[in-house]
Amino acid sequence: AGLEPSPPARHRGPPLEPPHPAELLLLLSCPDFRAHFASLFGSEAAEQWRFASAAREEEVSEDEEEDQLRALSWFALLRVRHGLEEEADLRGPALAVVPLGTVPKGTPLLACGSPFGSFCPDIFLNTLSRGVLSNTAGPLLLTDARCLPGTEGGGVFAVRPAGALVALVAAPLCWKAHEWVGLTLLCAAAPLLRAARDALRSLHPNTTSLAALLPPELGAPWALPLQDPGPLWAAAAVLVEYGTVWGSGVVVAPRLVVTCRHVAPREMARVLVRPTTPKSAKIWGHVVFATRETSPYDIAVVSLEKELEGVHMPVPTEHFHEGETVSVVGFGVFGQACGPSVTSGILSAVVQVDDTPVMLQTTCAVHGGSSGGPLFSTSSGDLLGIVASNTRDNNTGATYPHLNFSIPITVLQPALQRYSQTGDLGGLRELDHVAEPVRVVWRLQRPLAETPRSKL
Amino acid sequence: MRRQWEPAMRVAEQAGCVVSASRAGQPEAGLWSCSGVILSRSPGLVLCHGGIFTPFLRAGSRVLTEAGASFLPGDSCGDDLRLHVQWGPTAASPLGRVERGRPGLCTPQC
Repeated sequence: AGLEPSPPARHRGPPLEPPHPAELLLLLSCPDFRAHFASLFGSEAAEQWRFASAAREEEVSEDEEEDQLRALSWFALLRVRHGLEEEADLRGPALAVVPLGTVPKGTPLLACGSPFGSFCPDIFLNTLSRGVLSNTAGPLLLTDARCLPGTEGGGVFAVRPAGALVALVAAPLCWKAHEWVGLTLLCAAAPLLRAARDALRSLHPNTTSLAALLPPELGAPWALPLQDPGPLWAAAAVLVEYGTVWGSGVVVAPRLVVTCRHVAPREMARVLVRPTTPKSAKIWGHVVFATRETSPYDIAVVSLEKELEGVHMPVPTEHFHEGETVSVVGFGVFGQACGPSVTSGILSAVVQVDDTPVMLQTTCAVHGGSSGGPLFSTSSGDLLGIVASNTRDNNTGATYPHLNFSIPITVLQPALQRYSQTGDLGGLRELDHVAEPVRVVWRLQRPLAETPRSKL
Repeated sequence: MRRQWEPAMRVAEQAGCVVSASRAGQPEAGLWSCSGVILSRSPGLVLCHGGIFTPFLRAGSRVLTEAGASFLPGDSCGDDLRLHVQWGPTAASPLGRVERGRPGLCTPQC
């Protein structure tokens, strides 16, 4: 495509700067990022994962895809001879960089990139996307801010302190076993810039002076490493392992965990529960109740062999507010490899039968392995429900992580309380005998307006 | 909520840019592009993704996975590499707009 200067007004504000020539100073990579990438996505899981390509006109061949996988953890430092200096005083304060390990999971993030790269800068230049920090493994970060091919290299910024640089986009789209994951892979900016400083100093005498011009890392209090990596309520999420099957769960009492029946299907089965903190803890428990296959509520209850200490017990909500900001905490995607992921969205629907909430829907990114995990109100931290499933289109085989279904905690709470206090399973057993309209809802069918009349 | 995000949005948009790579004298040979972050304005320093440089590496992309490689000098890419950086306008800049073709993109009705 050629460059054609033309007068018409730009669609988004004042006219764009023309592209300025630049020179490549160096290519750099963060070895720690690559090590974590290999351990999370390498080995046997490798063939399951695919990452989006950098924006390019033609289809991507296998060789090119391999090239791009090799380059996924590489970044480039360029020098722009002209154009930026004239504006130096027009642009606000210099950039600052957030030190590694100081941003807790669940922190709001703002991604800024240009979908499809330089194809349509008039329309797409510096497009914004919002999300939270979903998970971290060293300098390898994940956010649920949705990004598109072409945004590789774009900056990801914190809201507080305003506009501090947290990371750069490494891979905007990730697929696992053909399922779009809905998470964006990031490389933390601090270690990347340290690598750039070291390289500039060792590369060439006349580039040493440039090292001092790279944005500094924020000092205290931002530089204090995190004590608790995430919001208080996130610690209630636990990993539940039953043989080779694993899923998520939530602690509802010091010795009681709720998960999904399809994670821990058999009563009296022994399961292993791994809390988020302390990381290394493992507690055995056994399934005291699991709904039958015929029940629409996919629930199991695990009694722990000893109390879980130091975990904030979530407060069950009594009300639901459609549209409120919510968070899902679950071990989807990475499971045991790293702690639970936090994804954000809104409570998109509360489905009621006879004025009673029987199903919650959210726009959070929910993946295989998140089942049984908790759904929280982001503002109050109250427990809203238990994640049961996301959505797959059987015709196309496409999975939609951002449409998922949770069981309202108001359905479970009375029975859980009764069992906690008296050991009586009666309330939980009633979950096997729910009314037909509730079954119809969970079969994703239209609730019957009225029972069909016989024609006879 | 928007007020909370505004300062970060301003910084993000001012630091954002797009980087394109092509071959000297062969613009039809392909255009690789990605996003980037302006780290410094004087002199201009930009950090962007390295994926767009793989077609230009003299030693091929394998050099990226050689053990211990954590950086490569700028001359690891061929001399035919041409780079351009484009960024958003400041309120004051009265410069003309640049029209670019839009190969491969369309806006299907949902």
